[in-house]
Amino acid sequence: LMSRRGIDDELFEELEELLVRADVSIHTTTRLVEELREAARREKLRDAEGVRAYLRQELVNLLMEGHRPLTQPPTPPAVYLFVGVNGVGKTTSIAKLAHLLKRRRQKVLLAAADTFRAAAIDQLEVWGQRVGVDVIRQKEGSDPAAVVFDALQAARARRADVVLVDTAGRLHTKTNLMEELRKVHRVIERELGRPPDETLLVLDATTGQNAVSQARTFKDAVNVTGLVLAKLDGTAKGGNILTIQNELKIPILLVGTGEQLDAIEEFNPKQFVDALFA
Amino acid sequence: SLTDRLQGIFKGLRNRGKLTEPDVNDALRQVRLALLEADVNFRVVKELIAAIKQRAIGQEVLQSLTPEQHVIKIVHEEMTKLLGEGEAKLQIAAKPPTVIMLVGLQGSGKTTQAGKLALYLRKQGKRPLLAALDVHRPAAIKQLQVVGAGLDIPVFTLGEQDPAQIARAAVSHAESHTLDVVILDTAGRLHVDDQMMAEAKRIAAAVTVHETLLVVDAMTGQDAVNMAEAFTEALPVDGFILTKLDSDTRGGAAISIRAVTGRPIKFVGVGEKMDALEVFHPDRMANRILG
Ligand SMILES: Nc1nc2c(ncn2[C@@H]2O[C@H](COP(=O)(O)OP(=O)(O)OP(=O)(O)O)[C@@H](O)[C@H]2O)c(=O)[nH]1
Ligand SMILES: Nc1nc2c(ncn2[C@@H]2O[C@H](COP(=O)(O)OP(=O)(O)OP(=O)(O)O)[C@@H](O)[C@H]2O)c(=O)[nH]1
Ligand SMILES: [Mg+2]
Ligand SMILES: [Mg+2]
Repeated sequence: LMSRRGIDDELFEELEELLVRADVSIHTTTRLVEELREAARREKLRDAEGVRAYLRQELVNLLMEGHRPLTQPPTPPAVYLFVGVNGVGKTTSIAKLAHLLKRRRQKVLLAAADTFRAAAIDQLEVWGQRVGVDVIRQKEGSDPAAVVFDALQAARARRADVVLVDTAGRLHTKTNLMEELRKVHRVIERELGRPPDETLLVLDATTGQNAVSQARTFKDAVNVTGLVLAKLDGTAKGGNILTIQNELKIPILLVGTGEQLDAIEEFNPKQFVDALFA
Repeated sequence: SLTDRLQGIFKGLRNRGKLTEPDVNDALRQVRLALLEADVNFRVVKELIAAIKQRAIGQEVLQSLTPEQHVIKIVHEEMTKLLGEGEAKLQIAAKPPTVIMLVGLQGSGKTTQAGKLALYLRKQGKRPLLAALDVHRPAAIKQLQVVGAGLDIPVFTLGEQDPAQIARAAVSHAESHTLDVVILDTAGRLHVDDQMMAEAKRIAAAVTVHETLLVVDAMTGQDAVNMAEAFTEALPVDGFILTKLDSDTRGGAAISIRAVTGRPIKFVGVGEKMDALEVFHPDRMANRILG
């Protein structure tokens, strides 16, 4: 019955509500719905189901742009720097990625460069033990850049394939903290002779429009190369990544789907869009 | 800002003389955009716009020399009404200890706010005890212990035991040490995780909880309504602590959670330090959401 429904204003209003409630910005949503009306006329789409299918394909196409695997450098170690605001899932995502890469027989090293938050180093060390990888750390309160320097030296000495760098959560609006992050980024670039192979911004899927502001500011500060969308196992849809992909050209590379080590996947645009419409 | 946008609309119109209902509808479209950009829930925005429109097509606006001021004033008033009174009253038990339980999604700021609340209450002359009920997250207990040590406030733990057990033991520890407030820090949990919601219910049933506070990240988007509703149905949530308001997030989730549950926002977190806890001010929040 549903598929024989006609194309009317109510349909486009429903689709607008679906997108906005998935945290797609009203700006992006309005543009998408306008293009959809245009397409319905141009393609002579015959019913609601046709319109829905067209929109879903448009979204998949949008998200396929820049879809790629994690960057592998010509010479090891690959260095992946994890950044983001407080509590989004950076530390846990690092543990999960370490587990995934270890199972692919890579030698992984973790750098505990969150030297600020209570028990942050302890948290990463527990994960390191569970995964079975070494954690390079210093005292709490030490300079994060110094920890990263240490980790890169250790990576060379131990012939590690990958270094995952954990940093403290920080609001993008705090200029001194963003400057600290720039310094960490510079140290990596200087020691490696190239920027980090990935600078991954971790976003919480429950975050609303502020995610776009976070992406913009972190990109300006440390050239974010990809997104990790964590907590997609909740009821939030993470639609703000459409705007981030579309306007900032930052691809989403990984998704977090739970608190266990195996709860990480490479981003799958079709699966993501299916979940938006579920 | 919204004021600028409305000024822009009305400036174009005033030159034509009298303000009409279609003009007000243009203005309301801008208000709707501003609220959605601020993460206010889609359906709450619908209701808010309807309430604003009722007043905005009245004479006070249509005959005003500065209609944008009037519309802003109405929007601000309707939002402040929805946000409720700034009432940070915490339920204090007739017979101590008062038990406060913090719940919420992963990473919302519960452990940090537990420390802040403990400090706030000690400054009011209370003798608080922090209780480590997160037996899931790696080093969660250590995190609370470091927080407590930094404040010189005791932290009760039984290590990785059943959290309901820990709650009971923490309360009796408080009784025997004349500590008069117990703050239960619990694990982050999804409202759709049946096992974890069952755990929260077991904790709430194990001791008399005088105050259940849902800790919500101020940057939460449209999902705020789903999770606030679910938590409030499962547990006797008395109010909210809205965290990370030191960011530039507009914080529309504040309106959504209050509108859909009727519970008040009692405190706001404005930083990572232990003194970064403030009483909630609805009018300041309305200003912030309007942007
Ligand atoms: N359900 C769910 N929870 C997650 C996911 N990723 C992380 N978490 C949880 O979110 C909380 C915060 O995770 P962390 O890894 O400590 O976040 P963080 O960004 O390192 O936090 P800070 O270092 O304090 O800024 C923890 O309780 C995690 O278990 C996910 O994909 N799904
Ligand atoms: N900027 C800012 N950061 C905050 C605030 N409250 C907490 N945080 C930070 O947010 C992150 C998460 O805080 P936690 O207290 O660990 O959150 P949680 O809810 O206990 O996390 P789980 O136990 O994993 O669910 C940490 O980096 C805190 O320092 C706040 O008001 N402002
Ligand atoms: Mg961390
Ligand atoms: Mg916690």
